[in-house]
Amino acid sequence: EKIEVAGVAIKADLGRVTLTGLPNKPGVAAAIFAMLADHQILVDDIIQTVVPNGEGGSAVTVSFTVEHSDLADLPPVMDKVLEAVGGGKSTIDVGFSKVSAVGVGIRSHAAVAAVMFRALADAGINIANITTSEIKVCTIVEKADGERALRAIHDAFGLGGG
Amino acid sequence: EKIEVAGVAIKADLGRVTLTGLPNKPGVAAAIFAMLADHQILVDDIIQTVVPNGEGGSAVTVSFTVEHSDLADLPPVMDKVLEAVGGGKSTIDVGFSKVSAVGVGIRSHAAVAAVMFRALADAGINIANITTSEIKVCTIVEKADGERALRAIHDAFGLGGG
Ligand SMILES: C[C@@H](O)[C@H](N)C(=O)O
Ligand SMILES: C[C@@H](O)[C@H](N)C(=O)O
Repeated sequence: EKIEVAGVAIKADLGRVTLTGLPNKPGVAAAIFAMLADHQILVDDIIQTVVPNGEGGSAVTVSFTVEHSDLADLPPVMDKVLEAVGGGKSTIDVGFSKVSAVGVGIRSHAAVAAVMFRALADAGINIANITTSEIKVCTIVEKADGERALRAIHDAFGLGGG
Repeated sequence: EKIEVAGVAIKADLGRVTLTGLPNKPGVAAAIFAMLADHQILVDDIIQTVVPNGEGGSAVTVSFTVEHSDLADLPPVMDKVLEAVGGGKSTIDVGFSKVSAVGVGIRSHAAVAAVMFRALADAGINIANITTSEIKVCTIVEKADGERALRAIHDAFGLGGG
């Protein structure tokens, strides 16, 4: 089937916050993002995964990216977030880029992801995070790999313009 | 600041696959999605989070949703995926809906997320997964909560049409 990728895009210089050990019950995500919104933190993307933790419960991971300019404000805000939530642990990592393949109504993300992720693997670039929408597959990579990742994906989809 | 949500959407009846214990190195994500693409699995969204695992390494979680109609094909394909990757564990859960708030160029996901997640919390609905794009904040909830979640978010953003 025709793979419908029309372009690639990069958003350089993102920071990433990862929250673990959060209670998995209604109100937790609301508390996190209300605090961030109140402090005008510009949140780029949000991802949450959940895995069974072998004790009949589940371990939730919430991760979000922020613009580099907002990173200095984050540490005290994250303290307030954990206080509002009543638990958990927060890690702030810096120096990432978001590199995306952009399509027009991607029918199956598997086909686009297979080509895109193979291109990154062949370039020796590790994928730290993944997020998708109907028109995009986005990867978070180390900032130092960003431009090279963009070119590798661009070439893998046979996009023009060199 | 004005919250730019124009509508809500629901995609009912999704299954979700969660992969843990994967090696975190180039080529792993490529192997997973090449296998899924080869077996024509219709993958909806993909999310990957990573947390430090206290041994200097990192624990990666890859989660993706699939259309209900593809669920029966999944178990043998996931066995092949783990074989191709050389490790890891796969869990298949069924009975989810994806409920989204749709905006026009959302500037800060924090503001939209705060309102949306508060609406779900007030309705007593737990958020299992979260994914975003420039125009959407999407939550995965239990299928039984889907329609109620849609209405709660619709009302929270003051959208018309009852
Ligand atoms: C972890 C968090 O998303 C929680 N499940 C909530 O609904 O708020
Ligand atoms: C886990 C997986 O995404 C791996 N980091 C890769 O780049 O393929």
